[in-house]
Amino acid sequence: RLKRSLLERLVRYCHFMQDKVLDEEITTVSSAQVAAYAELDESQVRKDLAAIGVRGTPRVGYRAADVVSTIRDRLGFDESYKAVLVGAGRLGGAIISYPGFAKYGLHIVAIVDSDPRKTGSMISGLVVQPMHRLGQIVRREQIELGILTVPRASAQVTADRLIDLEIKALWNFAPIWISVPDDVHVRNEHLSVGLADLAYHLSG
Amino acid sequence: RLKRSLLERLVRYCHFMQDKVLDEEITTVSSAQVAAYAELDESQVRKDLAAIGVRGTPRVGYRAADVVSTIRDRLGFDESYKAVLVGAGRLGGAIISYPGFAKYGLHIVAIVDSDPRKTGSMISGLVVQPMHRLGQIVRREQIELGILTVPRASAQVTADRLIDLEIKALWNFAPIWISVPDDVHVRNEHLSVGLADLAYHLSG
Ligand SMILES: NC(=O)c1ccc[n+]([C@@H]2O[C@H](COP(=O)([O-])OP(=O)(O)OC[C@H]3O[C@@H](n4cnc5c(N)ncnc54)[C@H](O)[C@@H]3O)[C@@H](O)[C@H]2O)c1
Ligand SMILES: NC(=O)c1ccc[n+]([C@@H]2O[C@H](COP(=O)([O-])OP(=O)(O)OC[C@H]3O[C@@H](n4cnc5c(N)ncnc54)[C@H](O)[C@@H]3O)[C@@H](O)[C@H]2O)c1
Repeated sequence: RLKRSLLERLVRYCHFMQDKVLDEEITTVSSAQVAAYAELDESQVRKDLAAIGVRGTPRVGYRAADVVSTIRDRLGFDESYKAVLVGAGRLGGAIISYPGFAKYGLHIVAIVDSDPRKTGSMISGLVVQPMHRLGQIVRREQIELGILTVPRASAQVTADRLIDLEIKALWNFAPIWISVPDDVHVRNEHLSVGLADLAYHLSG
Repeated sequence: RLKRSLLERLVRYCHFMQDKVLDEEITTVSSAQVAAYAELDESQVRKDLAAIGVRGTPRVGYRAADVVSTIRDRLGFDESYKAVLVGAGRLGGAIISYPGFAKYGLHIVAIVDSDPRKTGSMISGLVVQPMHRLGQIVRREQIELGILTVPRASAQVTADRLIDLEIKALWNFAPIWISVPDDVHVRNEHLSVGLADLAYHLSG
């Protein structure tokens, strides 16, 4: 299992190779160029890429297309996963229309919400469904990921329902740490870490 | 300067102490309890707290209130900073109403947007201002932080304008890596890292 900090660095290298290199039609790139872009030591870049079996050629560097395809394959971006988004509010609406989900193999196939005024409305091509249909949707579509954009007070109870439906992973945006069984993966996207980072830098 | 990974762990310890401990009126907590909550080694917890000068008492543990006040003080949460949010769309609206900004000393004092249909409307008690007022607002209010919730295509040009106005830090939510001079701190809040983390766990 790759550590989370390594995963985050590999995503950045992948971005660099895709955005800066393939768009400008450069075929090879040096570890120094990647290191400068990612604000890291060259030795860290070489170590990270070696961890997924990618080696550069001395004086030539890394072949960009090879690095991208190895990272995508190793991190599972070429497979396809289905997600349901719960909570069709402001943040939910912004996430549904976020570009790039498909680049990582993730497809939001359903949106549900507890507010009867929202059900039946259309967001980015999907009709908002009522909560009582959640079970039927998750089973029929074989959904593996639940995205939680509900208020803090509803996050745990919504997670519990998805866990009962044997969801494999949860992406929680509500500002609360939800508890789950060991076999469910949870990623919390809390603004509090960003707030702390900024406060720390502004206080310096 | 504290490393970012240490900063993120200290925020989690602070959450634990505040949410679990002060609410339940427990005064001391052991490194084992903190480690279990944060899914880390006990030795990592002890090392992190020692890095900011907090030591536990053998067989008693850490005094929760002391840990919270030391973390808050060391990370600058008790100071006060002003922010302007640019881009009063779905995500901007969700961020403005996010609870807890003030807990980190951050106060959003102005919202601006380029869409004439949005200027003049009210969001969470603030009137949306037109872009031509940005300079005047940043100078008058002595704003230190710019929050970018504009589309990808407008992110760099918006950042450049805020840098001209001598903003100290940028919190970028648009899915693009913006370039800034060395004396400006940028925090990117990209969903791509979360997407990669989830795709990786679903593929395993
Ligand atoms: N992590 C981040 O980046 C970030 C940023 C902003 C907001 N947030 C958090 O995201 C969440 C959503 O914020 P928002 O501004 O979109 O709120 P919102 O009020 O606009 O949307 C919440 C939606 O959830 C629905 N809902 C409420 N209870 C529900 C339940 N039990 N089951 C199903 N649906 C339910 C509501 O009907 C509404 O449509 C909040 O918890 C907020 O704190 C996170
Ligand atoms: N990181 C995350 O968590 C996350 C989640 C969802 C969306 N996003 C990103 O956040 C951004 C906003 O998404 P959204 O769904 O709120 O979009 P939106 O279209 O609802 O809102 C964008 C707002 O920016 C304004 N705007 C456009 N160009 C501008 C400019 N040059 N100057 C000032 N204002 C300008 C528009 O008038 C609009 O009000 C996008 O870049 C999106 O990709 C990030």
